[in-house]
Amino acid sequence: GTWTLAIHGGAGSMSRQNLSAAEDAIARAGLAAALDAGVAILEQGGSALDAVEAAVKVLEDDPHFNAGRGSVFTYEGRNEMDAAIMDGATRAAGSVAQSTRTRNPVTLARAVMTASPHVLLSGEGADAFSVEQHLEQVDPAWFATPERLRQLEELKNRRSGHFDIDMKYG
Amino acid sequence: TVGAVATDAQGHVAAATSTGGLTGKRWGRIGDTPLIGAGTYADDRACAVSATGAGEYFIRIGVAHEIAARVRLQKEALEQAAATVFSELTEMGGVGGVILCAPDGQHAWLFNTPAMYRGSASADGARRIAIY
Repeated sequence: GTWTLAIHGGAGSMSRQNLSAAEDAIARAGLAAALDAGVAILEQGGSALDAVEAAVKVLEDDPHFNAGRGSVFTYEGRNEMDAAIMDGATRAAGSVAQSTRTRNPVTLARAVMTASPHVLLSGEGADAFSVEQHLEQVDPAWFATPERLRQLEELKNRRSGHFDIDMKYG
Repeated sequence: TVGAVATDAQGHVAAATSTGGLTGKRWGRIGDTPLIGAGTYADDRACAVSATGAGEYFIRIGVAHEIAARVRLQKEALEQAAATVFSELTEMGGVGGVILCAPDGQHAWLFNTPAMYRGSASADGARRIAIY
C-alpha cells in the first residue's frame, strides 16, 4: 500500500536567512533520523499513529530542536512543553500543556488520548497523570541546554516585545 | 516546534506536534500546539495537519481544522486548501508553516517564513529534506 510521512523540526530560527554549514548539517541529520524512525514503522505496515509518535520522539530527544530536550525557556527559566497527537481514523486526540517531567511529551499526549476520557491535560495534573501511566520521567534539568539559556538571557537583555517571534526562538 | 504527519498503508492518517513554546513566555502562555484543530488535526475524511509558527494566529483561525474542513467539504487539494488558509493567516500578520498528508498518500507543505526545517518520505522511495 501507499504510505507517506512528512515532518517539520523547528530549531527556533525560522526568521534566519542563513545557517552555518555546521548548523545545516546538524539540522539535516536530525530530520533524517526522525524520518528513519517513522519510515521503519510504515515500511513494515505499521500505523500512521505509531509513525508520527516515533518521528516526533526523535526530534524531542535531539537538543537542537525546540521540543523535549532543547526546549526554550520561559521567562522564569523553566522548560514547559506542549504536545498533541490525533488519530485520523477515529478522531481520537490527546494533548498536554506545560508538561515538565515526561521525557517525551508526545507520548504523554498519546496516553491522554488512550488512557483518559480527556483531550487536554495541563501543568501539575499532566505531570501527575504521566507518573500514573508509568511513562519515563526525567529531572527537569534534562531538558535544559546552555544555548537555550543564552537565548533567554539575550531576550531579556534586549527587552523586546512580548511577541517578537524573531527574537523568541519559538 | 516539531511535528509529523503520516498516511499508513491502510489509508489512515495521523498527526503529532510537540514544542517548547516561545523563549521568555510568561503568564502561562500556551500556543496552538496542544489545541486540537489549531496546530494539530487528523481526519481520515480529509487530511492530517501539523503546524508551526506564531501560535496565537493559528489559534484564532483554527488553521489545522480549517484546512481539513476545506479538503473535506470543498474537495480542495491539500496545497489549495493550505494556500487559502495561509492567505488569511498572512493577511492577519501570522507567520509559520504546515505539513499535510491525505489518506491517498499525497503530502504537501506550505510556509510563509524564510525557513522551515522539513522532510518527507514515501513508499515510492522518494525522500527529501529541506530547510529554505
